Amino acid sequence: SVAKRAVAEAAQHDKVPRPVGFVPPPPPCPGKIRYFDI
Amino acid sequence: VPAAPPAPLGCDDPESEAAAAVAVNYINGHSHHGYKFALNRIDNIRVVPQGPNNDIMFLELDLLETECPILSPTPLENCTVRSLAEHAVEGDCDVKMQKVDGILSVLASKCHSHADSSEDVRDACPDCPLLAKMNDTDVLETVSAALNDYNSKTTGSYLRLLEIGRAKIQYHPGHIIATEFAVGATNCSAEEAKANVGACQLLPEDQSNFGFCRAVMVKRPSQDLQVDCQLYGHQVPAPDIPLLSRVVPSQDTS
Repeated sequence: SVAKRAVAEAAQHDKVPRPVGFVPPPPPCPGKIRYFDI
Repeated sequence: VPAAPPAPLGCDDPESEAAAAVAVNYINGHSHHGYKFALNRIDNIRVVPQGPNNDIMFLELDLLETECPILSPTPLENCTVRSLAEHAVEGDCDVKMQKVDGILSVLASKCHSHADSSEDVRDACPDCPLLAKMNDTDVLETVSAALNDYNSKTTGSYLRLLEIGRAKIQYHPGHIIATEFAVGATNCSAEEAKANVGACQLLPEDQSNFGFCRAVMVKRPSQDLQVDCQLYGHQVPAPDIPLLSRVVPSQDTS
């Protein structure tokens, strides 16, 4: 139960607050579609 | 502290686009059938460092067929990508490349092409005809009649059929067959061919002269046949690219 509590507490601390308006970068792949998708 | 590994390449990074351009040029240069393909999307890219300035790259590319026959000298950038309504054809290619001191080269490629679904064509154009099967009797009859018609009227070389590129059949209103096929000039004039067509062979590679024909046969409401053929003239093949090898057409190319 100590481990669980520690993990729970640690998890709380890990949740770094995102700055307002934070937009995650687009995934590196797949890339843009140049014509159309079929 | 060891240097952090480089961030993975993004599919839209300039380096990825440069590699994809080399790969597409290689694929078109080493294909002998159908049409040129253009890059539609880089699906994935994986870089495996081999040492200083030496990387192996694995690319997954999504290509689309253009209207340019594979033997056409038209530069790819001038080739229109076939639209959804014309029944697009997609190519999926896996390409292994090497980049040494910034120089990109293709080590291997494997592609598979397939026509778009009929649903997609219907969505784009409810009344547009679909691609017909290559061995459809209407298609074979139209190609044969069109080539005979052209050869009977030309004052130039007797042309032989290389392959049928694509065909579409409309059944309503009217019964209309539209075909596209690749041809090669032979060592006969059309007049000589009338006497002994068996002696007419494709010109040797150092004189080869390929071309392309488009034909439309109307069976109903009244019979009509239109055919137009364009010869490219002799093309000097690029040093590392064979001009044409007699291989069975297939959908997979490696």
